[in-house]
Amino acid sequence: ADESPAHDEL
Amino acid sequence: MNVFRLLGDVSHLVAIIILFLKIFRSKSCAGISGKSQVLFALVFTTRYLDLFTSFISIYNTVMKVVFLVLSYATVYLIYLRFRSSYDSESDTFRVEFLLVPVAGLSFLENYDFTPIEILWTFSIYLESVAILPQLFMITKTGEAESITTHYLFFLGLYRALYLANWVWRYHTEGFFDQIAVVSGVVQTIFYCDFFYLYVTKVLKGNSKLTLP
Repeated sequence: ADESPAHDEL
Repeated sequence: MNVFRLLGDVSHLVAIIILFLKIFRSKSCAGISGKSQVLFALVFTTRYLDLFTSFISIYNTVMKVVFLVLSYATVYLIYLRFRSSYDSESDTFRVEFLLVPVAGLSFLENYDFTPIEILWTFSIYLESVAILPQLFMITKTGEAESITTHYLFFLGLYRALYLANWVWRYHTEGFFDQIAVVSGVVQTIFYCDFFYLYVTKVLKGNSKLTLP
């Protein structure tokens, strides 16, 4: 799995 | 936070408020696809599960609560409060044709095989197709009230602004969320046809959008 970007968006 | 994302969130909020007020004040949900609104409530529910577990900012938390409350309130208005005006004969899109592929894909292509992450991925994929029942309903009835087209305009604009936000974040902080970007492109493409009609017809002052 690619790195999981922090879900800081709505 | 950057101006594109802020404008995108504002555009999204404006769209949701326009729809809610249209139904609440006209006491009618004629021309509105209840199925799309249920899908949007599902998008917010599966995306904002981290509402209580991860705090990002006051803004982030407040907007999540507002989106959840308004989307469920809109579903309530359509299916309960003003259900007599709900045009179920025109709202016939088979949502299972959206839910099954989206659910399958979220298990196949995700960042992390955990419940929270798979549900987040599901919400991203689902949001890109959630408007299809509404667009299908408009093509079926051949018309849409102008207030409904303003709702769709701001809803389509929001994800287009998010695309600009991702370009900006890629160049300024190297941030790249492939799943969100690809889904966002697909989602915005679905609006292109509508955007053309909106600019050429509604903005010319037509009382409502009638499809050729």
